[in-house]
Amino acid sequence: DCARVRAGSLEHESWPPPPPPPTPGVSPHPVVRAFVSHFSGRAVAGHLTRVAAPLRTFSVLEPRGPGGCAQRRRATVEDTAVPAGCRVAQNGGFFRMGTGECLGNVVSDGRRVSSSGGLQNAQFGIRRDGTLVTGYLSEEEVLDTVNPFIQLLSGVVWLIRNGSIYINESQAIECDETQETGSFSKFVNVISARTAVGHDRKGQLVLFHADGQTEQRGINLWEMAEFLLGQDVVNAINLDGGGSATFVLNGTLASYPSDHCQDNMWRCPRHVSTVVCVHEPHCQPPDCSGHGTCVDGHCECTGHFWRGTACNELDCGPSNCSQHGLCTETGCHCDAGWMGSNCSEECPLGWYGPGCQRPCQCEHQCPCDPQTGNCSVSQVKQCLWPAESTSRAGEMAFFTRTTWLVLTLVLVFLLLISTVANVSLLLGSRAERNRHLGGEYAYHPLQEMNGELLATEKDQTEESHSPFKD
Amino acid sequence: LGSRVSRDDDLLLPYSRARARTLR
Repeated sequence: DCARVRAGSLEHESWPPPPPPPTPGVSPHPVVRAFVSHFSGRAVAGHLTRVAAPLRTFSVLEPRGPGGCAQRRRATVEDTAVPAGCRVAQNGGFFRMGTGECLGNVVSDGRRVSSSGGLQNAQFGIRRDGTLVTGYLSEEEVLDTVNPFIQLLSGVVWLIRNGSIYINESQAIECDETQETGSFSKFVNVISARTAVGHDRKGQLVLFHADGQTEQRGINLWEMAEFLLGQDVVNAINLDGGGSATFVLNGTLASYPSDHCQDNMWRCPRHVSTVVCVHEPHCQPPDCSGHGTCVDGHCECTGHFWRGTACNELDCGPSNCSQHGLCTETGCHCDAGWMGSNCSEECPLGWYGPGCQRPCQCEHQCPCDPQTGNCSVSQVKQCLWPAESTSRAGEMAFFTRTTWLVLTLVLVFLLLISTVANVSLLLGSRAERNRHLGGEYAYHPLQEMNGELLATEKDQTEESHSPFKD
Repeated sequence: LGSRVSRDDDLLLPYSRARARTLR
């Protein structure tokens, strides 16, 4: 409140990132527990939420999404949480009631939204490597680019530091003595609805919410700190309370707000500023570098060649384009003179260029340089084979001569067969004709010769006219 | 619309509303 610290290192605790799930005794999903406990004889209801792997499942949200702080929007926690897909959501940092201005530091999913300019209030954040940070930060630390904050928000009063209640020290650091009529002290000690954020010894992020109404129901900061200590919380800061305290579970209001509606009969959730949200795991980066789909916190890369947890590495296989090409998202892009899926094949004669896509433009169908397409043709229009292609040209000439020889032999053989077949047919035809002319069984019946029947026919005629002959 | 709008009547402020926070 009172002092800006631009540079240097201030009092804060850094908790190393928890091991990735699954971790024995740690649920991979957020665990929400409801309680109704007695504080100094008063029954107070609320919720405690533990979140494993908070780097991927916890976000600080601007009201109604990105740009909300710049536009000084205010929205109910539900209105901000539902579009963001929050499974659990609570109100977050403090804000100016009249203008809607977000107060303190706000870093939302890696975007620095609001800066306190080094003003000393309690901070809670997660750095890029998953380190949980609680305490006071200089402006230089907030703007760190080596291991920047991915999520960061400001509260008022560092409740628990390294396993011990830190409220008295916080009051001194956060400038209690400058406040009029002890308003800060009252803020600490009055019973009300409260919210807090911190982490436990397992590195799980902890969200706390207690229902109440200022000076009538609820708990003070001491009671909240004691409750959190009993839940193994190591570091925690106090967030906005009173009518701002709101708890939303699966998109539905699950707490009893203390603000009245316009109709005094009912209670209404306040339109607040930032929201703390527990969601399904985000990928790193959330859009999988534009080359994949985030499924349960893991990028499933699109195409056949994007690889890596962030889908930002191109991989064309172990041959790596045979060192003759560049791996692209569509496969190997071969250098000039090479072709094939792995760029392992040289251009065939008559082709050149990247991927051997261009035909040579040489006279007399001479081959060209497979890389540049340059032709080597003499003034007398005779190919001058490039030294490196002489052997290939010789192979081609040999291949051509052999082909022609085989083709000729095959044709000659077919011609011979055809000749033999024709001769055979001709001779066979003549023999057949001769056989018919001088054959034994050629029979040409004659009806009459010189007007008389033949003797045999005569006999047959007589027999037909004597039916009683034996 | 008004039936669901909060009156913002449960104020719990860490610092006095009467003065802006000034730098030492």
